[in-house]
Amino acid sequence: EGKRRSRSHKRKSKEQCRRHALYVDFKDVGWDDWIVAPPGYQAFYCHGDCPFPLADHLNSTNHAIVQTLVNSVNPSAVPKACCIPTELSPISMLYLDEYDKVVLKNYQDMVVEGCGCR
Amino acid sequence: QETALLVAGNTNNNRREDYTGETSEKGTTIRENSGQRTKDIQALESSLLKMFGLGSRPRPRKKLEIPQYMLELYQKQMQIRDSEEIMGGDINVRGKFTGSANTVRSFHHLEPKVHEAQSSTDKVTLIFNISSVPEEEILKAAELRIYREQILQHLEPSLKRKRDFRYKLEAHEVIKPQTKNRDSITRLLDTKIIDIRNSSWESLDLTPAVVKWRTTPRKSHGVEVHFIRLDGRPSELKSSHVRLRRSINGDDSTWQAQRPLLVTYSDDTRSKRTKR
Repeated sequence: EGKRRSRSHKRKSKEQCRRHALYVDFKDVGWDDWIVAPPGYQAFYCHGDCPFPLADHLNSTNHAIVQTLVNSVNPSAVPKACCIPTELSPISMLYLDEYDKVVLKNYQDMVVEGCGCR
Repeated sequence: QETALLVAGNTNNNRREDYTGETSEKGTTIRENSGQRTKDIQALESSLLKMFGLGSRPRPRKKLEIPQYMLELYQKQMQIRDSEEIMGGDINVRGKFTGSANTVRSFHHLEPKVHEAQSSTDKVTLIFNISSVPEEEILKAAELRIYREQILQHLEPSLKRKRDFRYKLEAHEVIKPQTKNRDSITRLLDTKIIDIRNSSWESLDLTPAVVKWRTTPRKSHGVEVHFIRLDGRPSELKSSHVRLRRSINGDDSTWQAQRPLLVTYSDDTRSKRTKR
């Protein structure tokens, strides 16, 4: 009972795996002179704990469930599943290249849409 | 922050020398660290630029006009993404077979020198330098966008009947350029029938020519744009309708906004390969 109580306390104190805000401002890195649009973009990042048992919203795979289960029995044997991006989307960028030509390009996997334990 | 650290290191160094006459190694260490950090930052920037498909950091000229069409295309992409939540990276343009294109590049033609200026009003040769398109990109489509400004009927007494308003805009690939003894040898790429009472941008398909220019750049002699009447006779218009060359009276910003634009749609396969 005592162990369970302390475990649940720990679980509450650790934040679960989720998406966090991360704005990448091109002006901050001094790239606003060649990137015409957008001025920056919401990239997001994934961070948090993947606790046992894995909840449905954590978007986990069967393997992640097994890994988390083994970790819950023997933490020294295997680490917990990782909190990583499970869904990404592209962004469009309008910029000037090295030859002063205007380019519009779609870049894959630039924005985190969803996080999960894998 | 690095600069501040370096300054602080130097200041401490000087102070120690002033008061004790000893040379501190701390300043040197900070400077070495700072050098390492600068290298790290440069490496990080270079890897990011590589990810963006750029060899070096672009240093654009200060007064560069961004073509309106490219801005509109960007806005459209943003609207589509917001409304339909598209996860793919393809750029779809209505009426263009762009397929899996994810890159759009725009090019202005090389303006001829004064002594090379073409005298004809209904036939203009436009030469483009497309050597900046990386080899990894597969060309899907290319179009030549030409602006034409409406002609007011009362200014042109020759315009009487309805058929007088209808003209043809043709794009010909130059196979062999014009010489002193011989006219240029060309092949027709695309034709548009236009009504000169309207102002609009016309799009002419140049895909076969641009594909050829990319594979064999020495065969790139440009494209001839013909502005002729429907019956094939040369134009009798006194005022200029199609914006193919810079006007003597026109200002630079108007010319930059209305000059011909070559737009290429290509598929950059590098990121896709890495993903696989």
